[in-house]
Amino acid sequence: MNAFRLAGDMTHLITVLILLLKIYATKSCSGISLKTQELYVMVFVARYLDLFTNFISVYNSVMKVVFVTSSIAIVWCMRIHPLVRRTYDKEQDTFRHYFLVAGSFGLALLFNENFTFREVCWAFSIYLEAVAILPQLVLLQRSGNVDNLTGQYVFFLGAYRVFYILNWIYRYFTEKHFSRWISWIAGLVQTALYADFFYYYFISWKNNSKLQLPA
Amino acid sequence: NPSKDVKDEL
Repeated sequence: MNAFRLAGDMTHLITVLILLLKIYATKSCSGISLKTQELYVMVFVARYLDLFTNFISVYNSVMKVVFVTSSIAIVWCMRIHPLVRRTYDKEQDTFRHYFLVAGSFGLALLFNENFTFREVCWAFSIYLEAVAILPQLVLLQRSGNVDNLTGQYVFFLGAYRVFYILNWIYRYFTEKHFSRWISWIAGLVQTALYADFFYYYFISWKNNSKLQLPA
Repeated sequence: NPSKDVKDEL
């Protein structure tokens, strides 16, 4: 485990805590895309199938449980919780995310490390995570102004991916066999999706103005 | 390091 990887996981954890904090403190999920959260549940369930089969470390297992349970808790709040579900921007959150699921699954069937159930699910989760943020970015552009917590949420999600890319670069130079081409390609695509968001986030931070995304 | 890299990342 290198520092980049740990920083990446901690940043990822922060994104989950930001969402839970926002929902718990404001009892509102306005500005949050339920579609993106549902995609994340699929990502974590498909990727952490090995939670009970191959044990890596206590840290690894604990973090997997945290990510799966928190992503399910967020979807539960946005769908079921009587107060929170009313604040969901149903009309704005219209991205047809099932195409992302179908596309990622098709890609996983074609490109995977081994054509086994577990490897196909793993590749599926990697591809799906790369595009899972799309409904959220579209929702932000639709709603124009971005409230602070949601802006920070997307920012930290992007930061977690940047740390993971640094982690892969570090591992590439320090370990012989390290060649996660699936993660590399999907990770680069995923981080690229954040590029324009980072740009507008930086501009708003520099001008100390509200984050405005071009519609 | 096993030849097949173990999925040790989250």
